[in-house]
Amino acid sequence: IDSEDDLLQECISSAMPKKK
Amino acid sequence: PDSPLARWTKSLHSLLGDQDGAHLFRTFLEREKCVDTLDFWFACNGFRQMDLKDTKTLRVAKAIYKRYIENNSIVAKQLKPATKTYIRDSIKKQQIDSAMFDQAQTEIQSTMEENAYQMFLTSDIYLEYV
Repeated sequence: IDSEDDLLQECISSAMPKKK
Repeated sequence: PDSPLARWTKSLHSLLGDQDGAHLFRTFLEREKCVDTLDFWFACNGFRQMDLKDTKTLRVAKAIYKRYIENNSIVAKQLKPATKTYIRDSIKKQQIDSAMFDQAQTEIQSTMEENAYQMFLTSDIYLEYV
């Protein structure tokens, strides 16, 4: 089970802009 | 006129939609000790895209609340008391909604637009990059 910090980090990363 | 730099000065939204722009702005905010506001902004966007049926979503809502809102962090300081209460109550009642952080994100975004974004556009970090 992922830690809270990992989940939060994953959530933030998912919203970051990706290279075109 | 279509260069990344032209887009960065157009709006905060265009800056944050560009990978290099978001990265440079993050470096600037780290130096200004308010990078949490940007991470919170991205966390709100990420949360909005999550599946409400996934049990992970409630845990992420709680994590966002604990990390940025419950304590006296820079994000918490920039939010209206009513906004914080609304989020706290939603989590307490486990009433998770994709839009539950929208108001908080708007408030943080307005503060960023008025302050950090303007400062960024005149910062040496930005000018050196240009």
